[in-house]
Amino acid sequence: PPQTPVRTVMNTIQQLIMILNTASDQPSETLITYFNNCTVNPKENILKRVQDIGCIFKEKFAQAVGQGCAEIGSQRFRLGVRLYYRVMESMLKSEEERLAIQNFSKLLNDNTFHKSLLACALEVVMATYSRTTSQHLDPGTDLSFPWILNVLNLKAFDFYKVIESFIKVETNLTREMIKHLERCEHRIMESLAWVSDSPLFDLIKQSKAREAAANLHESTCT
Amino acid sequence: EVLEYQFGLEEEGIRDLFDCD
Repeated sequence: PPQTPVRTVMNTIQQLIMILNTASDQPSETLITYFNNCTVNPKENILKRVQDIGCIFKEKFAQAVGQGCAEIGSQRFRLGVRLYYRVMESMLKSEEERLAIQNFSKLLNDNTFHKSLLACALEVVMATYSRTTSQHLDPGTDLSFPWILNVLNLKAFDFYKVIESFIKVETNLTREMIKHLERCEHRIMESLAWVSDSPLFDLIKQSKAREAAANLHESTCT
Repeated sequence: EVLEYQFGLEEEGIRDLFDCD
């Protein structure tokens, strides 16, 4: 059948539901094994973080769309958490294959990594459903990107870091959703990463310092 | 027609991006 805008949206939702229908709201046995392999087990912090962010997300969602729609916020969050655990597992498998290690203690205890990954999963869910609701809401009820960054108090540059890996390991994302994440990437590169408190500036400073040290070393050798 | 998503050329993984040596 011809691919109408409505058909495209329905396909994207169906695809998301198909991916997440059988997924769990809790970490899988495989993820638990990764957690147990860590020098410091991150499990309790991960569960608590998900719970805390869930409370904030549901509150902000209800504030934006009205208390009558609070249950929809809970459903969106539940889907986001399923996708978060699913992608985390795929990322760890991919990294295990690449690096031949099973201990990801530092990564799995990194708060920014988890917030970024959960934000990306939630953004996929929110973007999937956003086209089925009104597109002409006032700014106070606009839940499209970068709304999720404000909810999770996350820097755009940190969110940017997970996008490519997310697309790489979640092979069931629709073309529409990949395009959406790519648009988020572009917005971050073009403007959101360049705000005054962005971590990008620290990285540029570090990079310059390394370059200066290397130049000094080179001239000393000469 | 939008171009396909361009993955980075370097073999970089999520661990590298969060500075975990």
